[in-house]
Amino acid sequence: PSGNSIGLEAIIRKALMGKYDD
Amino acid sequence: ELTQEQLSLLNYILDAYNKYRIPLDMAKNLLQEQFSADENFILLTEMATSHVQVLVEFTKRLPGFQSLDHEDQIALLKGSAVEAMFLRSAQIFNRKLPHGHSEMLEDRIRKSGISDEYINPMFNFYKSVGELQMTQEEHALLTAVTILSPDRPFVKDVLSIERLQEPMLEVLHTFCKLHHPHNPQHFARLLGRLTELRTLNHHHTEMLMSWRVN
Repeated sequence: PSGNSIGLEAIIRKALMGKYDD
Repeated sequence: ELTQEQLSLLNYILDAYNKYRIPLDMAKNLLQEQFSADENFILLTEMATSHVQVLVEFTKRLPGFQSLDHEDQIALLKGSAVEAMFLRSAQIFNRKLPHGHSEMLEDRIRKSGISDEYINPMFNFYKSVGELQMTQEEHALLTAVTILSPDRPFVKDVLSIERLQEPMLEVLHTFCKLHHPHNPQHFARLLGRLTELRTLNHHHTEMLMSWRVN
């Protein structure tokens, strides 16, 4: 996966856990 | 006609969709401030991040989504985030905006450093969505259908996702027949936009690359 899709995945994982801080 | 159960589903999805918005302050910045290309890049990046966050909140409310395997939840969101974003921006772009705002928005996107090669198909998509004159219900359901696409990469439990997507497609089909009785092709045209979205999604990585290089 490209760097972009890793960034996207990190945002999704945090949002699924309800974390928005960083 | 829609059954009582389908009507409840529609209202529930519509309600979740109406709550799915990026913060107003961020949207205001896009129209009110004058930025350099670098600041444009940062603003559009922040908006994309915010979009994904609210998209996840919408998706969590799709009936049955939270009972899916956690990794499948991520695969669905990863596979559809870009498509949902294009669909959402198409809706915003086609809204009646205050005088001059559409032009300013288009100008800002065109000056963001993305090649015309990628920008033009995006605006063509916006226009083709505009021609359909979709209702809020259709946007909500089509977004749900996009997210619950069982054929995304890395999805394991295809059957469970199909079971969640099917009722959405049925409601959308019936809704189209009820609201566009003189246009029997409307439902097919909506699904046709999903094919266009797949192409945009496919080119999105290249588009980001060109943006970074520029």
